Amino acid sequence: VTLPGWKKTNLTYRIVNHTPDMREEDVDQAIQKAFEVWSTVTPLIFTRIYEGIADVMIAFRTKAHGHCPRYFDGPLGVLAHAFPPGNGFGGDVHFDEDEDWTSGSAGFNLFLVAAHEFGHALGLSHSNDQRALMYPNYAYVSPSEFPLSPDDIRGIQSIYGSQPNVPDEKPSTPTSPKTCGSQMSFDAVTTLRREVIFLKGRHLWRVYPDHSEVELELISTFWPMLPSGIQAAYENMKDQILFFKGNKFWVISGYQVLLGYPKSINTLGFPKGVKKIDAAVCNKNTGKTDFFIGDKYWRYDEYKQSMEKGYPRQTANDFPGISQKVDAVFQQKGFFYFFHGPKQWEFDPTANKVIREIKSNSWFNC
Amino acid sequence: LPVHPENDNHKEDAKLVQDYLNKFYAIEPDPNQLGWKAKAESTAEKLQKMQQFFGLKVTGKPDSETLEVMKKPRCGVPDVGLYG
Repeated sequence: VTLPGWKKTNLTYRIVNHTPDMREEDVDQAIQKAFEVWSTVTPLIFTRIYEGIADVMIAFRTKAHGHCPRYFDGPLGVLAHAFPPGNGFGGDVHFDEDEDWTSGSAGFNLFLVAAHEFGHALGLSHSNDQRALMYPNYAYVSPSEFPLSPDDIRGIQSIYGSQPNVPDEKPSTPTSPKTCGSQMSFDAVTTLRREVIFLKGRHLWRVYPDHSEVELELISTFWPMLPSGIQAAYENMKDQILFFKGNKFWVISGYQVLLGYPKSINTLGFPKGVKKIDAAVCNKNTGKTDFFIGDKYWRYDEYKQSMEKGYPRQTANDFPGISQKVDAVFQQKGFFYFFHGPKQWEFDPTANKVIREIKSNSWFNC
Repeated sequence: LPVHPENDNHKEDAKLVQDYLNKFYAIEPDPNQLGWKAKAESTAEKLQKMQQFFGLKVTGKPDSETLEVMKKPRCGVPDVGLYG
């Protein structure tokens, strides 16, 4: 990294000219998404201006260009370059117009190269980790994948820190939680293939129900771009996990956050009045996801990707015995497990009744 | 640089290697080193730095694997030193 980086978090950028290889709006969108990659994991905010001098001046140039101390070399070879934070050329980004710029996998994907160059404009050098966005050589990755590796995130957060605390961020306890405490409760629980993941504050437990293993980790170890204090989580029918906090949600496939997240929960069909979700579970037998909010729940059809009509409904009416606000819920071997405070209820959806009440940390072999 | 200048292909590779190292591994030559030896060593040193960075076998020679990496499209920012 090149310290101290920018001494402000509000940065401006200006697209001085456009490449004729792409539609202008596609260039604008690629540049905007490339900045979003970095604003997702830092407190930085990027604002576009259309005249005057911006912190990050973006231009398409060829061979020797203006007073720039570096030259381009025609097609292939060097694709683009950028300068670290500072005045004059500081923060500027130049793309070699002799390349074939695209928004797909042909030629060179402008979004990917721009995200890399903006890393330099923010103070990052190259990484020798081949999975890193800041690796010097171009490699195409599907735009649906979030392009930052843990190495990129560690680097940029060592300069600017992580995302500011989300307003209702619970102050995370500096010590590890007491897994077997009698009052143990959870913020969210989800399955992940054959594992069950319990989340609380900035920690997560990975439980393998078929073995007696339990692993306690920091959420940031697996998903550095997720905030702590996740409020709901579930595994959908596409081998993805959705995490919810406040009115935002993230979609994770494997270890990668899909690009373009977090999104607002309103994009799922919730009305503006819904500010947060308490718990969520996808019924793998029906492909329907139930979202629990207060004493009601909504049902979402994963195949049609839309909210079902006639909701919200009273939870207690359709899940007899589940009368408290639901902190967390997951499905395991056909049963639902509803959590509230230090208790959980095993619910049989076929018999439509609670089978037994158990302690919330019964899965940890305390 | 230990390359075989007799035929064009190798001449081209030698130029590619020199350009690549000057662009991305231009480390300031150590003022205490004297004469032509400094030049030869710094080029081989740069090559070793590049091979180290990319996790290649550190031979100080432009073997085929090293040339292949050098021919890949990449960012114009140097891999070492301050890129200001």
